[in-house]
Amino acid sequence: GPIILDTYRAMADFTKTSKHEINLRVGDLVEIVEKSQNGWWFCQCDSHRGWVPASYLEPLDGPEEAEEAEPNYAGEHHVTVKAYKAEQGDEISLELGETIEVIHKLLDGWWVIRKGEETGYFPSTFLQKAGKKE
Amino acid sequence: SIKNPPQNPPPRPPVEVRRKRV
Repeated sequence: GPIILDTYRAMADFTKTSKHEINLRVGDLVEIVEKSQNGWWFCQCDSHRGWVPASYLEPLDGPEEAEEAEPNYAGEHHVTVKAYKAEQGDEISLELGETIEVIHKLLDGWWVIRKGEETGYFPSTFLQKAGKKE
Repeated sequence: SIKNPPQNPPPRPPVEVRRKRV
């Protein structure tokens, strides 16, 4: 049978930053083809197809964040595969190769992590599960 | 075909979205 894709609505304008992304205007309806864990979702809108940030979208039906996993306060060990310098107060800066614990995997690709006493948001695209080869 | 997702972090949720989620 036909594949029914989930429809989401854009909550804010988004201007693409590369040719594989598409622009969004508030209220645009998009169909989601693939949800990447790093917070970029591949969608189609009219004749356009490309990646958009998941955080700019809300589901048309059903409760928001229905698929969001619960926080795991025990933490899951990950290693940074790229350094990142915090740009906002609730983010955390890390160098390459640091081991941290992931507490909450959010769909928008910004995960809550713990490093020692410090917690904050970190881009999941720069993390890899500890013990995994690249 | 679907290309690999961008490797740069997606933007943080815009302010108007964060307000809505609170």
